[in-house]
Amino acid sequence: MLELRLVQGSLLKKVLESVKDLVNDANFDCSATGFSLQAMDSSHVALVALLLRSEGFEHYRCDRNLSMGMNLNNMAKMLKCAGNDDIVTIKADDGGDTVTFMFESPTQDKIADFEMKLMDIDSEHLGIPEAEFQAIVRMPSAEFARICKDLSSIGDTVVISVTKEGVKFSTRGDIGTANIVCRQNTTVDKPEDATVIEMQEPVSLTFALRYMNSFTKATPLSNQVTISLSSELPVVVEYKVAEMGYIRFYLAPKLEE
Amino acid sequence: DPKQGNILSFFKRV
Repeated sequence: MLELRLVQGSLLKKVLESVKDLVNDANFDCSATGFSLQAMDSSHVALVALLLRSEGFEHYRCDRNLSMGMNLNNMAKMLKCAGNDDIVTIKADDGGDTVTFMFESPTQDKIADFEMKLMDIDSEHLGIPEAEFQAIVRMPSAEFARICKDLSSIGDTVVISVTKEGVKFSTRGDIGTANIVCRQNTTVDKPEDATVIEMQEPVSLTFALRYMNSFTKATPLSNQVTISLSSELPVVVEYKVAEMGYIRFYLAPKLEE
Repeated sequence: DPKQGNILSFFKRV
């Protein structure tokens, strides 16, 4: 038996909106640690890892580890029916073939339940090694989204370079080139407006902008995004999910042959 | 042009 009650149901709505276009079907894993998901896009270029820790739920009952295969587009359709202020409860029986999403309005005057069919998905869990990153950039998520959107109107790939000057996002296309440099800026009124660059050594990597743009659909989850880079390793683009966890997108770089 | 890498060449199945 599984019963997870999330007071801030809008977090789950936002999580689904951020992954539904990247991944079609995925297993949600439920354990004492929390509610998690790890899945690749169909071309195995990107991987998404979500963790919502059990402590972040108002009520968290998971009698035994459970893996629930869901079509993320269908799950997003159901969660779209929850109000932004609604409390969302996820319920499932051990060995059952459905999951129920219950939506309660804050004043308890409207209660809805949506039952969705589960699916069998071959689970492919990847081991993600702990990496020492050459550079970690923390910046406003809206700024990062704006940069990815702007650059994708010029080119298909972005070169992200971190030096002691700052972080540079560059692209080139048929009509020309573009370079955007963001410098460290910690003298801001609000901490979420800061740009912080931790560099062990300079690093430069090339990525497909199409995927970066897809990751920025997680922008509503967090004011800040963290971009972790190491030579010839997938970049990690991380958005915190309130105080309860994270959504991390891993993107394989484009490498010289 | 650089070639698109694959996640499975970085992270192994467990």
